Amino acid sequence: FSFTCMVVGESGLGKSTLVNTLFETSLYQPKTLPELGSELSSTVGIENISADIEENGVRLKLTVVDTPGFGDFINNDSSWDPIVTSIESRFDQYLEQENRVNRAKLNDNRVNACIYFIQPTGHSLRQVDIEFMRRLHTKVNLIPVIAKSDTLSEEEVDSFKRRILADIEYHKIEIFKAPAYEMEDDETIQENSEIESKIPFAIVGSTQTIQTGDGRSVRGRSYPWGVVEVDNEEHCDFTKLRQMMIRTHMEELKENTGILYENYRSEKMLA
Amino acid sequence: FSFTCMVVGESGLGKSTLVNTLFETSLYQPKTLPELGSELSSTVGIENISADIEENGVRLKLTVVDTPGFGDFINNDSSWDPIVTSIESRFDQYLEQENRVNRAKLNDNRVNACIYFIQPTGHSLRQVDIEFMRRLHTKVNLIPVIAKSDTLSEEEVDSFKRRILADIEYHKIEIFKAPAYEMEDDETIQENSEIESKIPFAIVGSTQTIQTGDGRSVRGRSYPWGVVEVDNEEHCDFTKLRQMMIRTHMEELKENTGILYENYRSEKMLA
Ligand SMILES: Nc1nc2c(ncn2[C@@H]2O[C@H](COP(=O)(O)OP(=O)(O)O)[C@@H](O)[C@H]2O)c(=O)[nH]1
Ligand SMILES: Nc1nc2c(ncn2[C@@H]2O[C@H](COP(=O)(O)OP(=O)(O)O)[C@@H](O)[C@H]2O)c(=O)[nH]1
Repeated sequence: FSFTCMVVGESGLGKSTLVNTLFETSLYQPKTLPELGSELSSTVGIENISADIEENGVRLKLTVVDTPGFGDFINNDSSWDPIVTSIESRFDQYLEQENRVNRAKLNDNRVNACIYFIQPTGHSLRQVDIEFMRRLHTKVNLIPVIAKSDTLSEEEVDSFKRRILADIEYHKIEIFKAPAYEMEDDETIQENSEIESKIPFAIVGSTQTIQTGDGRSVRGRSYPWGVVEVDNEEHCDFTKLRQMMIRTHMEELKENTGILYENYRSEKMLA
Repeated sequence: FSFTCMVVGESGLGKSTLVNTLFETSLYQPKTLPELGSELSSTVGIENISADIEENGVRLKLTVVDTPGFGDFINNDSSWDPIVTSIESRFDQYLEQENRVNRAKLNDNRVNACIYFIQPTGHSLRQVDIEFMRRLHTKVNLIPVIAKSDTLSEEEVDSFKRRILADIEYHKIEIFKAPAYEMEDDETIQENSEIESKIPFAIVGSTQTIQTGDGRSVRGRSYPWGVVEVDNEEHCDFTKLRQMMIRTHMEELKENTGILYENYRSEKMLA
């Protein structure tokens, strides 16, 4: 069972931390900063890291696709191109395998989810956010999240979410919503609607264990004014993101990838 | 007595809030967000807001120069040009007044300080930060600050500051340091060195009054996990910034503007 998750967003938005928090693994080692005065490469990179992990007793080959450089340059024109190319070339690789006579060993490296990190400005989506999502939403399951949401107060999170959803609707961007099945029981329907009501998830990531003021041991971030708890739903939506990606919706994410792939394949054949 | 302060940094870094906090005035009204789908203008704007305020019993004509759009576009090439032009044209206006026969009414609108807002990534300076500061440091008193520093834990602030100072030194950027005078008393020397040891200031801004857990009324930001206090030196360096800009160093900022102006004038005459 394999799952490929892409992460996109400016440097410093907590992407590596979130991946480690989400999959409870140190997939990303602590970053070494670029050397003083080192010129950033001027194109967005595509880097894959894989690990075998276990989720709910299921062994899973997890691949994370990192996109270093996205949004980091003075000129970010076409910074999405290498990302679109990567997603499409994985579709092409799958297509080519499907067309072979011997289909025994189908190696699926298509991207099942793309987590897009939104800067917690508190205002609205930025130009680069909109341009990226417009080009990617028909090719990959897009899961926008508010990065480092411990920057925002509760009211700021609420109004920011409302504005982001309005921007997304205005630009006709389709973000991943798990399809509703007729056979679902009430409890699942309730759970799914609670998850959906939090989109875009306001997340906080941390692999550190902190002592709270009242003596509990939690994953979180310690400030002089208090401790943000990653797994506390009063503090952020991390739990909801994890539920959507892993517990509840991993199957749907993979199935929807198949649908997006079919659309890509038909367009290609018509072209 | 007049003072002109420029603020530069991406949208959403808390610039308007900081100005209101710093000068204890609602110079900036709550922002109306751009309309859904409105195309940002593609050039950086220069906007002046003035107010008569009182500081330490001294009446002061404060002008804040805002630079909307800086760093906000997909392509931020040359986003510093309108800012450099604004600073130089104010030098030119002063030069022209100095050259007039009647010098009675010298109207000084030169920029006395430029507060540059650094995104709290926790990594290092970004390309746009370095490019901006390299072009501006010889023309204006540059005061870099870490914006929204309540995003960073205490250790993250310390290591981020060290890296920022290393980046600044590497690129030979000169940021404003108050000149030391021989006649200063020990107390002033101590105070100044405490201020300087905190550069770049890690700031938090807020005009809201919040109740703390122990019943005090403070300027701050309220989170489910605690209250950040703007005026608490354990929480951020806002007090130090205010001391440097208003209480202790306003005179030096104006004098140093004169020195930068003289350098500009000499270069212009040699050119
Ligand atoms: N405030 C806050 N800081 C975070 C969070 N997640 C990570 N960080 C910090 O932000 C900095 C950059 O994190 P990193 O994961 O390297 O970001 P990346 O460059 O996007 O991979 C580090 O100092 C992290 O400790 C978060 O949820 N909230
Ligand atoms: N975490 C944090 N948020 C802040 C701070 N200052 C302002 N904000 C919030 O950040 C958002 C943008 O602030 P604003 O002053 O409009 O930023 P500007 O676009 O740079 O002028 C608002 O929701 C503010 O309440 C701060 O010091 N820390």
